[in-house]
Amino acid sequence: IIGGQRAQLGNFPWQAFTNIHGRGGGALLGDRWILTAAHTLYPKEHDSPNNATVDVFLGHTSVEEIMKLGNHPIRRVSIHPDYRQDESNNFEGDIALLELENSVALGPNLLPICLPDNETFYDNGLMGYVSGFGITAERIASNLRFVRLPVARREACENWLRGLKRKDVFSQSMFCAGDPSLKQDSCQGDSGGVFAVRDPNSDRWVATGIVSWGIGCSRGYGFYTKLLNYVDWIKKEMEEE
Amino acid sequence: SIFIPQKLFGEVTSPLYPKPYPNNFERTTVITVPQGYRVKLVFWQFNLEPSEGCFYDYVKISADKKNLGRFCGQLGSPLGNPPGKKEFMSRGNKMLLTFHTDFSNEENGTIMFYRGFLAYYQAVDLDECASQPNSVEEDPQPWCQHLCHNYIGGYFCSCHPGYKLQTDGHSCQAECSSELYTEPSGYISSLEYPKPYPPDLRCNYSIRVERGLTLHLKFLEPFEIDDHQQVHCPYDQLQVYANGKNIGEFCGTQRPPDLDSSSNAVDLLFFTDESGDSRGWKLHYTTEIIKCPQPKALDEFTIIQDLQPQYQFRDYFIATCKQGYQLMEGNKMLLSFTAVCQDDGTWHRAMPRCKIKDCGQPRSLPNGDFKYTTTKGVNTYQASIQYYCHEPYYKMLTRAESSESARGKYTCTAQGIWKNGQEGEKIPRCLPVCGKPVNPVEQTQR
Repeated sequence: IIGGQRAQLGNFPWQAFTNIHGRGGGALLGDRWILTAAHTLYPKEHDSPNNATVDVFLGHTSVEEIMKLGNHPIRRVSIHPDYRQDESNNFEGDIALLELENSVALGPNLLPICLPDNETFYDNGLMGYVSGFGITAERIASNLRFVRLPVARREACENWLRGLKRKDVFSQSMFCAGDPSLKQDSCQGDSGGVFAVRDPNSDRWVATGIVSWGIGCSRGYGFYTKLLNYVDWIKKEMEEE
Repeated sequence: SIFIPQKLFGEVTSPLYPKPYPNNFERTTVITVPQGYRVKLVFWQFNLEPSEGCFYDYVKISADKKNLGRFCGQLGSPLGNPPGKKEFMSRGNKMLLTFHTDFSNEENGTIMFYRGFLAYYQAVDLDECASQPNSVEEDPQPWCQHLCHNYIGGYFCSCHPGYKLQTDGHSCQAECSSELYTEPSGYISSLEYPKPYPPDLRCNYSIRVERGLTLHLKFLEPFEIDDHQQVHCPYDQLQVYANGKNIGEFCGTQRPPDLDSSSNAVDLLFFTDESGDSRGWKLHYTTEIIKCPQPKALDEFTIIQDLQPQYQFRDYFIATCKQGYQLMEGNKMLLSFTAVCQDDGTWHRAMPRCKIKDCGQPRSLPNGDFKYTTTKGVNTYQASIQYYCHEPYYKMLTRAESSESARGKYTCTAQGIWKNGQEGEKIPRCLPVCGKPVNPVEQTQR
């Protein structure tokens, strides 16, 4: 998290801390599902076999404390079928679900986040919060941090990518947030965490995106998996279990 | 004489009938029917020369050594002595018919021709039982000493109870060593009652009725058995046994009290010595169906269905419990209860009890808990609990149409199950509440 601040206990109680192929994030859904990015489980440009252990921690803002609380064993991993590990510039379907072996007991430091149900959550300029244990000021974070970012116009992001002569796929199943003029951004180690928006109507926090990819960190747009497009898939995966 | 072969019916006619009979003729026809029958004879046609006193031509009928009449003339005519429509009956199985004609049939110088007679006879059953004995009979028939039973063509004898028909088929000798009575009621008496009973008797009267019935004995007047002033029943005794157990020994002239044997098997032994002229005894026995005690519930929760004012052998009753209570037989739970009244007047099962249904400890609710809205820790019928979720992190999931007041409320039902009005037996679920951090981020500096 670049340009953000330290989170307090209970600010982002859905935040998961993962250690799979390196540090990552996730979000608690219900009481036994972790939403994360597929590329944290199946990284692109990864030569070694995909048999890393999946360590998931919940319930604290301190890395040390969250690990002391113990890991949560995983029963099942579900990767979206659109995800292509072998395509470096394509983060389409960058979404995965981890089913916990055991349900977690909810409390002030451990609560799930809701999912979106309409397009207004992606209105241009809507402010959201991204949290994570990723890199901050060129250092690996030892505490959870967060940053507030605006949803950006699609066209602006496309132009920005074109200007950088990038061939990365920016599909309708993604959205962009941040601004090249802003320092604030998500960064490596934040992947899998969610872009959270507060819905004033229901007074609930809704996860509208998953930290997916970007071109470096800070002074640019970040790209997020658009969760509204995957709600049906998520429900289906959960209901099957 | 001509003998007609034994038949049950036949006819007898004058010679040459219907042609005029010859003169100077006499013939006796012996009509015989089988033993046990009598002969009945009637004339259908009768045309003989009439004469004063039937001196010339006549028909003479006789039977049992008696003359039944002498006849001549014509039917319907006052001359002579025609037999008319008279039926001639013998007492035995034979009848003699003699037909006699003189040397001529001339009237005022004119020769008359008379056709003769046509008679029919038939065998009629002899009621031997109605006939009086006659010591001067040729073939004396010994009559029955006790009872006579007539039938067509014969008769047979039988004896009073306590007597046995002898080999002669007529005389009866006292025999009462194994008299058996099985009817639901009846009368039993000493031999010859109310006349003096015979000496040297060893009588055994057994009453055996269906199980489930109990015998009552009632002695009638007169009651007279030889006795002694000082010694109890030394000469003749009447002993009564019920199910093999002696319930009394009686003699004298005092009628014994009514006896309730409490048994379906009674034996009466009657012994008499070589002398005495007491009139004996007679009793009327009846049966009554065995009864069982009136069933009574052991507690206020037991219901006896269709309670009857009285229960007797083979009757039954069904017991159930009030709603919310369980039938128990000892420690065993019953699905139903029936008791049958036995032949000894007892119920085949003891009355059960009803114990309040217990739903047991309520199931724990994951991510929630429950509290008792009735007495804490009591899980019996009509106890009530309220499930709740650990809010604000969890919220109870119920049916859309369930009311707020009923949500999570469970009652111990009559079936012994915790139940909610809408959810039924299924306990509710506590689902996570999303997007409601207890401590949401709030930024101050702008």
